[in-house]
Amino acid sequence: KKEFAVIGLGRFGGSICRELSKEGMEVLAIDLDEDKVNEYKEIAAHAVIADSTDENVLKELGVRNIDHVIVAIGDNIQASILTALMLKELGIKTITVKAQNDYHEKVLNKIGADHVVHPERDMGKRIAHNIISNNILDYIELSDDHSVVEVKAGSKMGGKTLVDLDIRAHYGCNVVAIKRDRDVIVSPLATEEIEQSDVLIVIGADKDISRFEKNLV
Amino acid sequence: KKEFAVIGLGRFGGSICRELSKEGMEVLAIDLDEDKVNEYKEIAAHAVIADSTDENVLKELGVRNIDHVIVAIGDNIQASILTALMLKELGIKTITVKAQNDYHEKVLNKIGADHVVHPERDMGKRIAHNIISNNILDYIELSDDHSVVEVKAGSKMGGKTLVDLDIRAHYGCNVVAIKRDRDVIVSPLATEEIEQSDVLIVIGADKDISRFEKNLV
Ligand SMILES: Nc1ncnc2c1ncn2[C@@H]1O[C@H](COP(=O)(O)OP(=O)(O)OP(=O)(O)O)[C@@H](O)[C@H]1O
Ligand SMILES: Nc1ncnc2c1ncn2[C@@H]1O[C@H](COP(=O)(O)OP(=O)(O)OP(=O)(O)O)[C@@H](O)[C@H]1O
Repeated sequence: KKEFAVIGLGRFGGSICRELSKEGMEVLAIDLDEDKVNEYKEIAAHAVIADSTDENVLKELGVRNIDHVIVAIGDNIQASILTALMLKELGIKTITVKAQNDYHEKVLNKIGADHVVHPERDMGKRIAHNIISNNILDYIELSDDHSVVEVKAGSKMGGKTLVDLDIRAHYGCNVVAIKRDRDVIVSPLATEEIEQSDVLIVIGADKDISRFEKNLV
Repeated sequence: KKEFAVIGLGRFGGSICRELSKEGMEVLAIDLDEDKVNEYKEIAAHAVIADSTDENVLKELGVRNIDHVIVAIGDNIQASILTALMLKELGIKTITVKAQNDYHEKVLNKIGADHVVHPERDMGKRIAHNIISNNILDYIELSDDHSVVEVKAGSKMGGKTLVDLDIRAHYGCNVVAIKRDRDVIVSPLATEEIEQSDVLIVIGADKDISRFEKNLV
């Protein structure tokens, strides 16, 4: 059974800790801050007050037996880098580390971090795209120029079927699912009639999505 | 032409500022910290050192003419709430506010914030799901029990066509796109042969995705 450790119980680390625990995973939660550790005593399998830059502490905690450690220390870049370095030297198979900026990421890559994440930066991009395009409720990059977007159907599309609108032929986009009230219709049929309050999940090249959205939404 | 303002140039606010500017939007960047403001002088249309909790400053900055203001102040919950309140009282049409925790969100909703976002918390959930399921590279919630996931194809699926695998019939999931090297094949044909290094974009009910992933990945 896979074991995890989360070092740093801020908003990001704390959320990972909660979500892994909610999915039944065994999590060791570690932080310098006593209040934060107490908050996680009821959530994680184990919650310990410790300084992750102390190698002896990491060894004592049996961190060596853990399959995947997440380092979610924020402002203290030094502590984040030192912790990541020691974890790899202790032989931890996989570490995911939160990076503060590009310089931080470069160093983490050089010292062997398996995954480097930029939660605020990436959510900022996503929200920027949602903001630019009012009708786009969510936007996820598939590649540099393709995305998955959630679009409110609106009055132009309400009452029409997918084959009427022929979105794929006209815009090269694919409506892969429709969210209607609390349901999700995956791979809707061509005969599906769109309702004004529907949310369409659309995949396509960014410029095609943009064109689709300008004309039909 | 739509105008935006971003208050708070941390990792999240800074990223929104960059992304909006990159998309050609006019952005007013505001922060208390001189170094941060200087960093954004070359990025945003305007970058100003100011305390957003000072109503006179907000008025002077002409913030009243701005369509959408993003409040990305982090640790100082008081400043975030006060800023949001004043922006709504000044008649700003839409404000998006970053929340530190659920209590912060409750207050923001009561004072009229149009959108409240939890970037670290939501990315934490996403990454937790990626971690639990090694083969899932990315995971986005469509609803409580439906998701869009990116799955590495692997050797079990390599060399088979979509119709061979008949994923929809067996698992109720839909392969809506295939990422191959730098390309994205949207709505792949049933005759498409999967390559081992492909990344499949799959939509379906969570339990079906889970079953698909256990059997075929
Ligand atoms: N050496 C360390 N050992 C253990 N925990 C640490 C160490 N250094 C920092 N932390 C903890 O890491 C947590 C996250 O750090 P911090 O709050 O600086 O980052 P953040 O990026 O603002 O967090 P988030 O954005 O996830 O809320 C804090 O709770 C802090 O106590
Ligand atoms: N009253 C204020 N007026 C203008 N800027 C402010 C004010 N209060 C805080 N800020 C700025 O907001 C920015 C973000 O705040 P902070 O770093 O506390 O949040 P954070 O949540 O850790 O940020 P992020 O996670 O986005 O990196 C900082 O650059 C800070 O200078």
